[in-house]
Amino acid sequence: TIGMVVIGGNGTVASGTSTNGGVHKIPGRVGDSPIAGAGSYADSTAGGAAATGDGDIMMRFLPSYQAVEYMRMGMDPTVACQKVISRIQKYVPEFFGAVICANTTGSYGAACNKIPGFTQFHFMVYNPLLSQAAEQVVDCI
Amino acid sequence: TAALPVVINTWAFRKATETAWRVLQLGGSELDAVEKGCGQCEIDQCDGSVGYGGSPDESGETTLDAMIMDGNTMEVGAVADLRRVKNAIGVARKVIEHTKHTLLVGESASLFAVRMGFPYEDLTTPKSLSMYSKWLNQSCQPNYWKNVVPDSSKSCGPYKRLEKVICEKWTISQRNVHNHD
Repeated sequence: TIGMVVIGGNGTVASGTSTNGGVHKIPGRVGDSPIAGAGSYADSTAGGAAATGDGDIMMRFLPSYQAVEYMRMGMDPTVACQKVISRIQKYVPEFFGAVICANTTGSYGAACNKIPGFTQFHFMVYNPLLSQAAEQVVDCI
Repeated sequence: TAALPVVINTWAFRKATETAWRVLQLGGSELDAVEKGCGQCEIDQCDGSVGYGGSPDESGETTLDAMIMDGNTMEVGAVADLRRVKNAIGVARKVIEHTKHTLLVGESASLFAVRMGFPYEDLTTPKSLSMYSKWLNQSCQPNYWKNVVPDSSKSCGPYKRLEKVICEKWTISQRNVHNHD
């Protein structure tokens, strides 16, 4: 799944996702990606977030909406992402998932849930301080 | 350090990031950048989890989910279980622009897409077909069923519900870092 957040020079936020979902799913199954607040969320008064992972689990927590609300409270994007992951961890310790967050000043971060075989999450960033699109990685919590 | 504009996306899908950034540099809107950036992954079939020819369902079909959101107006366009149309996020954008709805699903969403001028085409590829037949040959394992007969952990369906439901705590049956949405 790709989840993306774009914040323009004047702070306008847009987000989006696209996916073909889980493999061998039961026909009719829809994951978190097309659900606003789950797959992604954008609010130009606070920031944007997008989630990826096991959509059956993640959609139940509206992780993208939650992350934006944390940033609205002034949390740093990385902390906002981590808090979302830890919220889900309480109920499903072994869930597979990651979140990216960015606020309207252009600060960004990401977080993921550490499980065997998934201990780091790679994501892409491009901003004026980078001469090209940069692959970045966070250690899962 | 904070700096604007910024494009951030999940996984190392570099071409998507570069496409979105280029749209911004050429004067496109943030929504344009999201649509084209994510749309690039649909074309590239990023890690098999985006776009046509990936993640076949139990009937071997690839179906697509996508959304796009405008943080200024809080408008959202989304499609789910979209069949036989490749550019899911493009269709999601049309939901914002040409309907007062937010989410359109299934075959009817495909009909809407055709009305919006998107081609109606098969999303199956030799790769997704081979994934599907391999799965059938390994007794349809793994799958997302529980409390059914025959035992879904041992054989394919069709399944019927098991009279006595066994309460299982969150079972994570899929652990494949490429199986995500």
